Amino acid sequence: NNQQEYYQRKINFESSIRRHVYLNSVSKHLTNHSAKYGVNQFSDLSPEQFRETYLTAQAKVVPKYTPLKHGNSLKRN
Amino acid sequence: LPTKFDWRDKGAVNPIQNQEACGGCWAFSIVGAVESVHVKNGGALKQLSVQQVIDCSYNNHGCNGGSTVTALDWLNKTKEKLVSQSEYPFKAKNGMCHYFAPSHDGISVKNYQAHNFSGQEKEMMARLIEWGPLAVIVDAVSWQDYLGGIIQHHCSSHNPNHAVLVIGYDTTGDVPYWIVRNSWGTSWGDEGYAYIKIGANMCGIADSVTAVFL
Repeated sequence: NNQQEYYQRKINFESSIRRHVYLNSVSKHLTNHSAKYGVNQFSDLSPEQFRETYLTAQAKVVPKYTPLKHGNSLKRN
Repeated sequence: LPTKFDWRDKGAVNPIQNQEACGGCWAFSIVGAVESVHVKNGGALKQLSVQQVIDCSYNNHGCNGGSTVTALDWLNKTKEKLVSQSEYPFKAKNGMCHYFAPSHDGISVKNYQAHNFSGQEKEMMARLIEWGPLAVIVDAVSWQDYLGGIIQHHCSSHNPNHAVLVIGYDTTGDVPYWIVRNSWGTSWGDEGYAYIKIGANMCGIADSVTAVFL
């Protein structure tokens, strides 16, 4: 319904295709278990739109795991 | 340690969910962990309410983002019971917190742990088996284009931005990998799952790891 949005999504899609070529260029030298990159439901989003919508988790700084200390505290719990 | 382990084999993992355009991955990951640990403790597999966590975890920002640690801290402090998905369905948008009577059926958290396992992924494998599926924060920028296979490149560990659930691992092949349950529907990745190489803190998978105890 919105021609401007259609063209923007088309540009995003074309950028995605170029990105897939780059991402797959490293993988093809590896085993056939390597990750593959290509068209999916996010291909018409810009990386910024994707980040804003889906990459919204905040990581807290957490203590390094120390097997003895945390193993003991778990047993106490 | 067994060479491979998958909580799906124990019937402890619900089908892949779809967060749609709601940035609530943090809630999906911890609710998935609670569902699985409930089965590990001898309970039945239930689908619990993600929307309840999105609406009620007041130190987070609902569909605009949040932290797994903050959400678990809230569940642990308030002892709020997670009700079933059918009683508090997912709407993919922020809403008013709906409170239930203390006598209402639900699952509450007894405790949780949050650790950095970088450089200790073997230890993390042991804890996955002992504690149950682990909610982790990864750098998922390159996941926009992911179709399947084992992620071994293009994934930094410096920009954690997406919460997922590690439900297993497999070390039987040339490249050992984590089995990761995402919340972007079954049309993403390998039927909704991603595989990440073990041993190099790929995507920062070991940097922010949380486990829940019921």
